[in-house]
Amino acid sequence: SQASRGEVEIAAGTEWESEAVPWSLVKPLDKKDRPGSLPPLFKVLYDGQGGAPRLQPDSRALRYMKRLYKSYATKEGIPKSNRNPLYNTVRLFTSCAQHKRAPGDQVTGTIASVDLLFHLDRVTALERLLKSVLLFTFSNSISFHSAVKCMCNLVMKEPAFSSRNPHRAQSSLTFNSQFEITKKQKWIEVDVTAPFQPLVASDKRSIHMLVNLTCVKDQLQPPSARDRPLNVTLLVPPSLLLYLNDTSAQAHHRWYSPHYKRRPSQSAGHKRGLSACPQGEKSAEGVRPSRRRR
Amino acid sequence: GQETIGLELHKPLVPASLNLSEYFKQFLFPQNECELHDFRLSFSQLKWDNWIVAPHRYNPRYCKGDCPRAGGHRYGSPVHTMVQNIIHEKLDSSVPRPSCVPAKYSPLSVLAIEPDGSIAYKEYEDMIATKCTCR
Repeated sequence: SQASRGEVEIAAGTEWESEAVPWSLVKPLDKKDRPGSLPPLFKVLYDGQGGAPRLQPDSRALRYMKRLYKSYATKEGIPKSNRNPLYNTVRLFTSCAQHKRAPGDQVTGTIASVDLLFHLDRVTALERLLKSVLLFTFSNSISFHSAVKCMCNLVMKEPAFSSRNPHRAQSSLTFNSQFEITKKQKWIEVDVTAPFQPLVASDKRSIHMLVNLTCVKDQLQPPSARDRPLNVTLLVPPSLLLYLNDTSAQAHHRWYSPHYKRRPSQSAGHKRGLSACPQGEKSAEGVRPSRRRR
Repeated sequence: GQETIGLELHKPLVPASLNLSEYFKQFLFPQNECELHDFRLSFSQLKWDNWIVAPHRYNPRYCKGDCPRAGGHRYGSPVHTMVQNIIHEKLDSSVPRPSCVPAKYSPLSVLAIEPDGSIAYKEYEDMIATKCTCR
C-alpha cells in the first residue's frame, strides 16, 4: 500500500510537490502557496508558527495526558500495539467557565453542582467521536478508608443563546451514572458517551452542562468511620476526554497498517465487540468501504 | 592416484596474479551504498517544545547512498530502475541515476498543546522512514 500510495502521490505531480513543501522550514513561503487542508501539525510546520501564543493547559490535565501517552507510545514516539485500534486521537478539554450553583453537603457528601462549558473547536470534521469521558480528580491527594459509591447526574443545556432559534426554551437532557471510588484512586473516569454522541455528531462547537455528584459512604463501614464527613468538595470540576478516530489521510489507521494483524477468531470477536458500540461500527464500516474502493 | 591428489592439494586456490584483497573486493558492497541513516532531533531544537509535549526525541531517519547497478535484488526496485541506469551510463548522462529514497514508513504518536489550551494525543502516518529503495 505504501508503494501504491507513493505512486499515486508521484502521479499526482504538482499536488504532491505542493504537499512536499510544508517541511521546508528553511525558506518562509508566501501565503498564496499554502495548500488548504493540512492538519494542525503540518500547518504549524508550514507557517513556522510553532511559537504562536497558546493558552497554558491545566497542570493536572497535562499530567493525565502524559500518563496516557506513556501507555500508548514508546519514548521514541512509536505507537504501541496494545491499545484499542479504533481510535488514533484523544482530546482533553478543560471547562471554560465553572460556576458553583449550590454548596456541597458535607454529610451526604454531595459536591456543589458545577456549571461547565466546553468549547470543542479543535475537533475536526474528519474526527469521528467513539467515546466520551468526564475525568474527575482531587484538588489534593486524599485517600478513602474504604470504597465510596457515587452517583453522577448530568443535565445537558442548550447554550444560553442559540443563534438559530433565540426563542427556544432551554432544553435539557438528564443522564445518571453510578461508579465507585476505591482507596488512593487519583482519577475517576465517568463514561458519558450516550449523552455526548448526538451533541458532537450534530457538530456542536460548545457543550453546556450541569454536573451533580453525590457520594455516599459504604454502609458496611463501622459506625466510627461513618460519621467522618466525606469531603468530596476536594473534587476538581471535571475535564472532558474525547476518544476519536481521525479519518484524514495523514492520521495513522492502525487496522490498515501491515503491522497490526488480527487473528480470524479475534476479528470475529472484534466484529461482535463493535456491535456493543454502534458508533465505532459505523465509523469503522464507514471508513472501510471508501478505503477499499480507493 | 595419490600423486594427482597431492598435486591438486598444492595448487593455489586463486590465480597467483590476483592477490587476496583484490579477490575479495568483488564481493564487498560499495562503501556508501543506499541505506537508512539516523537523524535524532529534539523538538526543543526546532523551538516547538512549547506545544509538542512528547516525544522529547524524534528520529525521522533518512535514506542516502549510491544505488548499485543491479538494484532489484536488494531494494525491490522495479526493472525500470535498471533501465534508467543503463540510459544514464550508455545513452544520455543528463538522465540522472536512480535515487536512494524511503520505501516504507512508520507512524509517530504526538502529544500536543492546542492554541485553545486543550491537549491532543494524535498518531500521524508516515513520520519515520523504515526502509530505503532505489527509484
